[in-house]
Amino acid sequence: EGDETGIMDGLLEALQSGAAFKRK
Amino acid sequence: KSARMYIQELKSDYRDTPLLSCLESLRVSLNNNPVSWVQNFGAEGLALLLNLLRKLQEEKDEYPMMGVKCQHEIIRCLKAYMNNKHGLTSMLESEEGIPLLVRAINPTVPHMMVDAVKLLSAISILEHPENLHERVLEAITEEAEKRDIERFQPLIAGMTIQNIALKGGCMQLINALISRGEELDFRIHIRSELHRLGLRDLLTEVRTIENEELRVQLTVFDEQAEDDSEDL
Repeated sequence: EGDETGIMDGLLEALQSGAAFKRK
Repeated sequence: KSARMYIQELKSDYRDTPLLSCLESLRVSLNNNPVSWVQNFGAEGLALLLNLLRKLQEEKDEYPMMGVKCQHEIIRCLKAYMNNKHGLTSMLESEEGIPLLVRAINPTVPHMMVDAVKLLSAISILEHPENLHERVLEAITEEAEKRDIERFQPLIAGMTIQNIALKGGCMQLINALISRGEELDFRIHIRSELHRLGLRDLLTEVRTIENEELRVQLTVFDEQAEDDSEDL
């Protein structure tokens, strides 16, 4: 907790691949 | 160099080349050191970076080239700073962070605008108790009011620039803002606002560009619009 890294990299990758937009 | 040393340097009113070197070196440190280093840089370091960004945005006519390079480097530093939970929380707690990133949506500096819209897209889709896409949209609206322009005008302008990464980045932010809207009316409203500014015609041309990143964003945009149209 508090030490998670790569958050932005993960979000940017999910946005770029389209995975961030998959409907739940 | 320790985080404390960078804090001292950021306080010492460097300009031009020394400032740019300091920021480039800071970005490398933020990217490559453990989270504890970023924690030492902390909210104080973030506040210094944001203050500096604001000053450079306000003074941009004085030293145009170097000032813009430094602004872009600060945005890269912010990305590195936000790449862990501690930094991200601290950025979201700052009142100025999102509005300053919105001010960096400047189509005359495409390479900086790409980074700014991508960071804002990422913030918009974060799972967070506060609806962050609303905060981003509010900042976009307020900045446009200050400049007396339509709020999506800078994104539309970005779509007209011959820079594929920028077109992709603009569509990514548009998709992020629309997809996080819970209400159908909201999503339809945002799309119609964009179409009124000419997005539909622009997309006809953009669709002819062969680029995977762009194709993904256009597919997302079309599919979400189709789903909403069916729901309607």
